[in-house]
Amino acid sequence: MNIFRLTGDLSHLAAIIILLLKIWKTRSCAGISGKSQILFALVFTSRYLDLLTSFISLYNTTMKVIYIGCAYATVYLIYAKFKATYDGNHDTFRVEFLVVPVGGLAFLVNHDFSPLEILWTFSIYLESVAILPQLFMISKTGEAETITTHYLFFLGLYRALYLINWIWRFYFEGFFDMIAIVAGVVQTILYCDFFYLYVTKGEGRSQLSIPT
Amino acid sequence: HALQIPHDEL
Repeated sequence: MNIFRLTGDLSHLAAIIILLLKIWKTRSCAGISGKSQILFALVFTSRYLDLLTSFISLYNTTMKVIYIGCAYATVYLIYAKFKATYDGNHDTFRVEFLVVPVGGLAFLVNHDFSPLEILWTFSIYLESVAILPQLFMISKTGEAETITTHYLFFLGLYRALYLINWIWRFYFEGFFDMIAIVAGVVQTILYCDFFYLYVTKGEGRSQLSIPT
Repeated sequence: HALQIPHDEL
């Protein structure tokens, strides 16, 4: 494991914890897309089914369990515990427009036509676009709380660091996973507009507006 | 034939 992979994982973990703590501390999930969080729970569930079939390392297993646990805890907070604060009227992205094409693509373009591998591929494709309901919600309301922008920053940074990790692994290990790389590039590109706003307008302000 | 290609990343 190289430093980019590790900091990528930690950045991902930071994003997940930041969101969970924000909701817990403020006892509100205003401005958070429950749909994106359901998609992330679906991503982790379909990807980490290999917890049941193969053991890679204690680190790997621990992180997977934490990611899955936090994803479902977040969904629980949004749709059950703090349901009254959930801004469903602005969370109107049609997720079937993501899940259905992504599911079809996973069937067509994969490394191996086996159930677990198709589910893994589905999770990789779905993760690349799972943030769209959240970005759509922010563009609809025209603003995001600072802590939400920190969440998005770390979530975007994680896949960008993975891209460097893949370049590293290609040169030093000959490792090359086309599906992960292409999806990772798409995922990172989706955050670019946000990164720009975060860096140029985010500092010193309490709220970030994304122009529609 | 393995159940799944091993994926060592998260």
